[in-house]
Amino acid sequence: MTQTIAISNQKGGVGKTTTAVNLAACLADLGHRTLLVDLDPQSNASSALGFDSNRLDASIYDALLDHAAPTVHPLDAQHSNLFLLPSSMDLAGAEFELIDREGRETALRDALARLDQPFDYILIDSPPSLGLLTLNALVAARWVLIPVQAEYLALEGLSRMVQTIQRINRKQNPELEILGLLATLYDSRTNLAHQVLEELRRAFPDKVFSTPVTRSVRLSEAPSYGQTILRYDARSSGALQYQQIAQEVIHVCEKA
Amino acid sequence: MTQTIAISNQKGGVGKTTTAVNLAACLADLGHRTLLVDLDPQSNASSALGFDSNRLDASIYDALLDHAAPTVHPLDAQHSNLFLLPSSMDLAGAEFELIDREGRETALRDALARLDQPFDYILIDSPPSLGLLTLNALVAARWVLIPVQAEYLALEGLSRMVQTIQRINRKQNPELEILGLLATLYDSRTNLAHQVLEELRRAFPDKVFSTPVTRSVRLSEAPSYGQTILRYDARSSGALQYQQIAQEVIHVCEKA
Ligand SMILES: Nc1ncnc2c1ncn2[C@@H]1O[C@H](COP(=O)(O)OP(=O)(O)OP(=O)(O)O)[C@@H](O)[C@H]1O
Ligand SMILES: Nc1ncnc2c1ncn2[C@@H]1O[C@H](COP(=O)(O)OP(=O)(O)OP(=O)(O)O)[C@@H](O)[C@H]1O
Ligand SMILES: [Mg+2]
Ligand SMILES: [Mg+2]
Repeated sequence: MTQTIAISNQKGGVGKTTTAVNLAACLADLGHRTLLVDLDPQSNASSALGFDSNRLDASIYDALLDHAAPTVHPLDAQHSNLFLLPSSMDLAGAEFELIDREGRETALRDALARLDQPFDYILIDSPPSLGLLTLNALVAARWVLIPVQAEYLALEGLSRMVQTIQRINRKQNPELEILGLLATLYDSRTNLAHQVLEELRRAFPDKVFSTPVTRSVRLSEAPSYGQTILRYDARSSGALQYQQIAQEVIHVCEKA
Repeated sequence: MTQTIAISNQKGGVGKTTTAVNLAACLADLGHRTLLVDLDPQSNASSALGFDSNRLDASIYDALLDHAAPTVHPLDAQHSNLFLLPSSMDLAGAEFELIDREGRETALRDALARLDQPFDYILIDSPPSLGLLTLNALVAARWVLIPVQAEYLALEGLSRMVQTIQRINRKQNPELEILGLLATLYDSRTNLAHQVLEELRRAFPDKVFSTPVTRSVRLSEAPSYGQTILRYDARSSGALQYQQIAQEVIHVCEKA
């Protein structure tokens, strides 16, 4: 039974890509066949894994719009169970083109159904908006993991995110559930961070991951080498935290 | 002669809103009549100024779609020359609705032309995407100020942003120019930040603001009190840096 997890939050710069890439790496290292889908036209997840999106022949755009079977790329140079469905430049135009189509919100779900090989986990990195690409991720997913930066402006938009999830759950995807809220870029020295984390735990009891991801320069350096944190610096706080988060993810998915 | 400046970068969380709000406050305190346009459906700029977008009768959505005259709100409780054209919840739907319209990329330019009072500076806070709302900001603006976080992933998307600006300049707005690139969330203790800043200066000679905005918790606390940094903590590094940046902005705009 494939567990499909959307990593989404319309607030920008809260650690969606960092979480998608490193969580996928941890799940792969634990022996789970894991596919990372880069649904952001910025293609940060693809480049953070050392993949050059410009050298593609078939891309996610083709899978969404032309009903082609998605082409996945193994990343066994870094992680043997890790695969990537990379983004492409033309993905930015996909939102405009999908609008007038029948089934515009189910294009990704249908594309993933055409995959020719099985996966234990599929993680979808979403762009920072509530447009058609993110809606496609929420319709295709069983779970949504919401990275939340421990800052005031990031907290503000959370209720809008949750409302969107509830609407999708009612209308298009009754299985969709919040897997959890993950505190990211956490700086335990500031009062603001503590206050925000308290607020999150109060507003979403039992839904906040017990391990926050602390701010650490190693996590922001790794993408410039095209490496996951497990290959760039396996003993860093970021590597350990994402491994603990992976355990929590597995626990929630398998319990359900 | 009104100077209209779009604050844009499709990369999320790089300090667009923080720059738009605090730069507008600095320009207002220097005696310039300044309008801040919140073009992001997240309405972070509106809430950072203590404005509740839910209590609106007429919003930016009406100005964009129904050709109504935009309603601006004075913020003289904090700054006597500062005005806000707030965002609204329905702005998220505006992108979908504008798509099929004649002049879909000039809706904001036309709306600003219907303002019933003069401004010296108009600053436009854009959402983290290259969709129709950001394109409207670039078509309406004379200048674009690009906040760039001194991080690898933020550097990645810069060429796409610059290509979009060049395309708009060729096709719809021959006056559009890059006012400058502003290094934000700068942490001078890390090598990565220095390398990125060097890289920016090399790639965009004469276009990088001489004052980077360093990471400072006071800047991220101010929005939770609905205050600009000048009112929250006028002696903080953030307040001084944004005042220096305002001087550079005035110098570039008046020289042209
Ligand atoms: N725990 C962390 N410690 C230090 N830096 C981090 C951490 N998590 C993310 N970053 C850095 O912060 C920036 C924002 O993170 P990231 O790009 O993953 O966020 P995002 O939500 O995917 O952004 P976008 O909204 O643009 O898609 C990146 O430069 C990233 O390298
Ligand atoms: N110089 C700074 N020092 C500390 N915190 C900052 C600084 N600049 C911005 N921040 C904080 O970083 C976060 C991201 O900034 P901001 O929301 O302004 O970015 P943005 O580009 O507008 O994001 P989005 O892409 O979601 O619109 C916010 O929580 C903000 O308070
Ligand atoms: Mg991302
Ligand atoms: Mg913003």
